[in-house]
Amino acid sequence: MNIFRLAGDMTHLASVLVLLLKIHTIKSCAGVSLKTQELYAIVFATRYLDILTSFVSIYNTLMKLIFLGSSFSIVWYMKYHKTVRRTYDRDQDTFRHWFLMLPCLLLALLIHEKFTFFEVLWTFSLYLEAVAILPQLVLLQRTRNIDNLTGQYIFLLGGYRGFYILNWIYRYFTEPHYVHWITWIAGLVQTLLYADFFYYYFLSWKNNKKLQLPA
Amino acid sequence: DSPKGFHDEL
Repeated sequence: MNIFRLAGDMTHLASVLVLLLKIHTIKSCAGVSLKTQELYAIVFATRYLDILTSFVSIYNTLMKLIFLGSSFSIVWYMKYHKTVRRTYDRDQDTFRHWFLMLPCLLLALLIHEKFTFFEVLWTFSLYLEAVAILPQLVLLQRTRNIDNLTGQYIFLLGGYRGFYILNWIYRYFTEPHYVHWITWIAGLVQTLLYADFFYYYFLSWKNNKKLQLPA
Repeated sequence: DSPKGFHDEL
């Protein structure tokens, strides 16, 4: 464990807690994409399949449980909670996220570290996480609004992967044989996607106008 | 950390 990875995990934890608290407190999920939340629940479910079979540390298992619990709770709130579900922007959140999953699955079947059931699903979760934010970014562009909690959620979510890139650089230089090209490239693609969002977010903040994401 | 090839990150 190194400071970059701890910072990354804490930022990631903060992002899901910010979102969960927002939805739980104001009983509204306006501006939040259910598609992205469903993709994240799938990301965690396929990445943490080994939670019962492999033990790394108390911290590792605890965080996995928190991420699984929070992501499924958010999906549950948005789909089934009597008050929250009414605030969901169904006709704006129309990104075909299932079409994102198929290419990720095919890619995981082609490019992976080991061809085993767990490893292919783990790689699938890595590719899926890189693109999981897309429905949310599309929704933001359509609804033209970005309330600061959703903005913070995306900011933290992007920040966590940025910290992880620093963690991979650190581990590359401090641990012999620590090379995971697949993880590094997927993480880089993901962060670049957020960087793009941040650029337009910063512009809208600086010029004090509505967030305008590119078409 | 854990042995090589073992996913020790979240």
